[in-house]
Amino acid sequence: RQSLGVPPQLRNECNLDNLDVLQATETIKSEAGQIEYWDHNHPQIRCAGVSVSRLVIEQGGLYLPTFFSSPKISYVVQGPYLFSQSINFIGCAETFMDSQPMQGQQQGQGQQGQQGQQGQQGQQGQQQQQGQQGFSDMHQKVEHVRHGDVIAITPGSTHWIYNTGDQPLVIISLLDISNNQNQLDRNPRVFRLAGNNPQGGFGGPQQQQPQQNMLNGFDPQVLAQALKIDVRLAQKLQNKQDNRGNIVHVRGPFQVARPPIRQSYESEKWRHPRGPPQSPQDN
Amino acid sequence: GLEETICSMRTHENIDDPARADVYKPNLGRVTSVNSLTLPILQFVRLSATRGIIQGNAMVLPKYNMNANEILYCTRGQARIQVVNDNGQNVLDQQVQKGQLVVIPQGFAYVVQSQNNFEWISFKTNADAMISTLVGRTSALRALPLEVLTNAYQISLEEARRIKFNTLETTLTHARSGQQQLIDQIVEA
Repeated sequence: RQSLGVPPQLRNECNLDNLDVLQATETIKSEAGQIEYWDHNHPQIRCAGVSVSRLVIEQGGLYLPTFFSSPKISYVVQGPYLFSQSINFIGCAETFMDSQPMQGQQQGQGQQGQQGQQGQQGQQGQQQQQGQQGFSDMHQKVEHVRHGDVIAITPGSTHWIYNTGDQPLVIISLLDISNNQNQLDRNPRVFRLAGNNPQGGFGGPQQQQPQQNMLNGFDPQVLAQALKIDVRLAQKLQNKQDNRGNIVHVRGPFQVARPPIRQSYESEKWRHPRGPPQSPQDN
Repeated sequence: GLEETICSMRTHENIDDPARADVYKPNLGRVTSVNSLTLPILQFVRLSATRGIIQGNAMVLPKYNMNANEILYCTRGQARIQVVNDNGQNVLDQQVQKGQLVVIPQGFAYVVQSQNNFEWISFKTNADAMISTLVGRTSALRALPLEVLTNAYQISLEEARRIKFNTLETTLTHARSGQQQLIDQIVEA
């Protein structure tokens, strides 16, 4: 079949006489973490029609909004007790709304997720000023995720992850590139809404060139027209001078609207069942 | 049972009728889609279609196909189309006119700027093809918290707020005139 010029993607790629233990073969470093890839051209991985990667996000790191053309399933191998992620479904409303005026970025450090609860004292003057400017936000659902969770992401859905904890977050992911929902070729393709990858991509030869975010490819004037902003701000969206990669350190507090965490989860008491009731609070 | 089901299946649906439009703005244009929900036979052939008619000075906001490839064929008029690949590189920036065709792969972002009452028909390789807009009221950018935008693009909260909330439309918007752009550039300089 090869002699007849059958395209590589149509050749029989499953030679399963010998199997190997496979290690990650490529590491792409970012400012606040790294992504390790297994060679998706390895015969066994090629046969399975998948691509596998391991994402490591340092504490306070933000994995910037990204989507894929294939379905993705992930497992949280190691990490803080809780971290935040959001998978944006197109057309869905922004159901998480910040009713409090937001604090400026220059205020405070390390306030993670307790938005509207902490760090507000002594800053009322500036808050009032910002409140007059209408600094409130609304966005799609932000979820608390933890060690042991499986995460499923549909093709084309943008998602981001923020490590709220005090230890690195490790997530192993599988991209099903042979799934019929992926209508491109059998190469894993990452579409970045923000950030970039100056080192170039993984695996396939077409991915070896530096990767920019999607907005980078548009004429800044067209982008400015669509967003109804000035051209200079549109150019900022293109991250042309940004070498931080796709995982970045969050500067200042990360104040997204999130529901409070259940106390029992916070203290991990659920892991240690208690004996007979001993206090008025117990039933 | 075939006589009552398969044999009598409806095989056509008109998407040129303005009254059937899914997106309609009197001064900008309209967009109409047909998919497996509006024409069930498409579930068998696993294809769908979109008809668009936009007037001069209108723009289809940047978007991408989530689960399909798209073949766009111009039936009338002229437009500038830009397509961006997964590396963030512009892979097409050309004028498209009547009789010409553009292939837009899954996930690739694109924007259409009408220059002369642009009309097109798009075929999509999925019976339930879905788009995701990058800009506008239901867009990916709008769904993100301001804090994600400020850290991602290294911009201020006020700038992030303008990016999220300035465009209220979902599909079609006015493209500013060249004169307005020139004024903006002078003000910026």
